[in-house]
Amino acid sequence: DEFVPRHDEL
Amino acid sequence: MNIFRLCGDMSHLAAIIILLLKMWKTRSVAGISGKSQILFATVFTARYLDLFTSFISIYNTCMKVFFIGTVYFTIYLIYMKFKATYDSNHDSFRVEFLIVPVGGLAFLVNHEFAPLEIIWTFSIYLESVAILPQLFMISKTGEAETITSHYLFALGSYRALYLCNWIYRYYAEGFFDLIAVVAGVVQTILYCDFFYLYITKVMKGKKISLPA
Repeated sequence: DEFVPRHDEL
Repeated sequence: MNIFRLCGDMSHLAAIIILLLKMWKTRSVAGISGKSQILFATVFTARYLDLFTSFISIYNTCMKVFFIGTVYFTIYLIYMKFKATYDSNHDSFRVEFLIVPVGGLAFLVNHEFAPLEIIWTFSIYLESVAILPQLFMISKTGEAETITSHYLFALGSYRALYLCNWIYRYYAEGFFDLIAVVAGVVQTILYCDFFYLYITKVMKGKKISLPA
């Protein structure tokens, strides 16, 4: 499945 | 972390500090939209739910705690401490017209149909329009205090710098988050009109006064 970007930003 | 994102976060931090200083020094929240601050509080609460579940860095955690703490303190100042100076008549934007479509869109367009991901997407979409009540209030009152203009300039610059951060991360790390980028572009575009007024007026020492 589509890569879910890890939310590492504020 | 890159210089664009760091400058963006610092600009965001500056905006929040400018706002708090304006309220604390003038002991007044005149010209500030409480509704926008409530939307920002919703954005931060929804986005930082992972504050205790996923640790990114000390910096990330400290900034999240600071942003959440200050936005709720701002709401306290507006609706309680300096309530007498809150101009609710001009802060009349119907935020339900923002929250409902944004909530619906978050369900339809997201990276993964999972609760935390949908809530994160909701916070991204909501942030892009959260400033509308504030801009609407300025258009109704026809003018903005200079300190409020500085607040808005710093707040608008933060997401514009994030756009640069995403360009950099795309080329440097291959990182790309379409949802964040599209919402960030919308958010920055909403400030363009204000940026024009800020640069042509405030930078020359004039006050921003829209044709009422």
